[in-house]
Amino acid sequence: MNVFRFLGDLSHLVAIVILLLKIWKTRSCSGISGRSQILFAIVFTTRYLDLFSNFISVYNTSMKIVYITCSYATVYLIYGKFKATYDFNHDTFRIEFLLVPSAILAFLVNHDFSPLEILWTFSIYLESVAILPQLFLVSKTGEAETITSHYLFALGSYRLLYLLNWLWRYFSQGFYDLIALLSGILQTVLYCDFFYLYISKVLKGKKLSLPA
Amino acid sequence: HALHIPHDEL
Repeated sequence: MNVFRFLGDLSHLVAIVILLLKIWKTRSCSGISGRSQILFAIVFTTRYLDLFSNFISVYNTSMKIVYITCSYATVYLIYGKFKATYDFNHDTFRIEFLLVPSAILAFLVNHDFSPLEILWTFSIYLESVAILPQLFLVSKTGEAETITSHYLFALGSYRLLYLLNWLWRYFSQGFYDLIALLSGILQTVLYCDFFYLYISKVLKGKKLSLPA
Repeated sequence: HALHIPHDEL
C-alpha cells in the first residue's frame, strides 16, 4: 500500500466521521442529502459482499466494516432519529436516474459476468455519481454550512488520492483497473466546481454560498 | 476464461 492509497482511505474515513459528528453534535441533518447517503450505503453494501469470502488484510476488513457501519448509522440518523430536521423538500434528486444506468452499465461492462463481480462493478459506477443528490441540494439552497463543505472536500479528495495511487501502481506494478480508473476520474471531475469554491471561499474563512 | 480481478482496495 502506498502513501496515496493510505491518505485516500484516511480522507474517506475523515469525511464519514465529520458527517456523523456534525449530525450528532448539532442534532440536525439540515443541508445533508439523505438520498446521497442511501446511495453510499448501497455502494458499500454491494462492494463489500466479499467481506467474508475474500480476505485481504485485517486493515481492509476493519475499514470495510467501519465504512458500512458508519454509512448505515448516517442513514438512520437522517431518516430516523433526526428526521424532523431533514430537508426533504430540497432533497429531490431522482436517484433512480443514477441507480438504473449504473445497474445496466454494470451488466454490460464488467471484468467477469458473475454476481459478485457485477455487484462490485455496480458499486464502482454508482459511487462515481452518488454525490450528485448532495451537490444538487447545495445548488438548490445556494449554500452549505462550513462543516458540510469540509465533509465534501474530504470526500472528494479521497478519490483524487486514489487516482494518484493508481498512477503509482501502474508505474510500479503495471497494475491498472480501467473500470475503477475511469469511474474515479468521473467521480473526481464532479467535485471540481466544488473544490474551486472550497479553496476560494471556505479556506479564506467565508461560508460557501453560490452566486444567485 | 473468467479472469479473476483481485479487489484489494476499498
